[in-house]
Amino acid sequence: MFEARLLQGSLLKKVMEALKELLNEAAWDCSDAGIQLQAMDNSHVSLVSLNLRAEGFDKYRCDRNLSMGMNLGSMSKILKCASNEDIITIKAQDNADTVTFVFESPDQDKVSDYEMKLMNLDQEHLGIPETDYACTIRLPSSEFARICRDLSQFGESMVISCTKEGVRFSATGDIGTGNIKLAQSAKVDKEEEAVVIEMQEPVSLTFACRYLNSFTKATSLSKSVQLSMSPEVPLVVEYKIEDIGHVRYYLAPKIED
Amino acid sequence: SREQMMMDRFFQMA
Repeated sequence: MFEARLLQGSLLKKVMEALKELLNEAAWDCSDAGIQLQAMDNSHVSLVSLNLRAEGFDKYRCDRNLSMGMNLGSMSKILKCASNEDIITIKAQDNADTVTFVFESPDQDKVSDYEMKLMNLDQEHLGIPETDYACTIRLPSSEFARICRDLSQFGESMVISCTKEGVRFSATGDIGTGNIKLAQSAKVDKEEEAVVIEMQEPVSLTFACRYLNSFTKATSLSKSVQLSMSPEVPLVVEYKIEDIGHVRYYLAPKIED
Repeated sequence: SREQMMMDRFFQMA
């Protein structure tokens, strides 16, 4: 028996938005520690890793580990039937071929349930290596979304260069060039509005704007986002999900032939 | 592509 009840159901709706542009289907791996999802996008240059800890749920029960293959388009349709205020419960029997989503209104006067067929996904389990990054940059998530959107107009790819002084985002294309420089915040009233840079060595890498824009679909999950970069390894874009977990996106830098 | 190879190499390191 698996059962996970989330008082703040809107978080699951937001998680869905953060996943569905990159992934058509994915396995939700449930254990007594919580729910994990890890999948490469179709083109195999980005990876999405979601972690929702058991303690973050109002009620969580997982008698035995299970991996639920879900079509994310179908799951998204179902979650659209939940109101933002609803409490959402995900339920499945052991070895079941369906999963049930239950939506309760806050005053319990409306309860809906939707059963969805599970899929058999033949998925590879990838490990994520512990990595020391040369630069980590924390900035407001809305600022990052704005930068990705603005620079996408100039070209298909964007250079992110990080030095002690700050971080520069640049894109070049037919119409010209765009550069956005963010300095490290001197002092801030609210931590989530800060730009904070930790740097071992300067790094400059090029990334496809299309993927960065897809990652920013997670913006509503967190006020700030963290970018981690090192030469020759994938970029990590991390959004924390309140007290419950995180979604991390990995993206290979563009490599010149 | 070389990007795909980098992803495979990175995630196999774990």
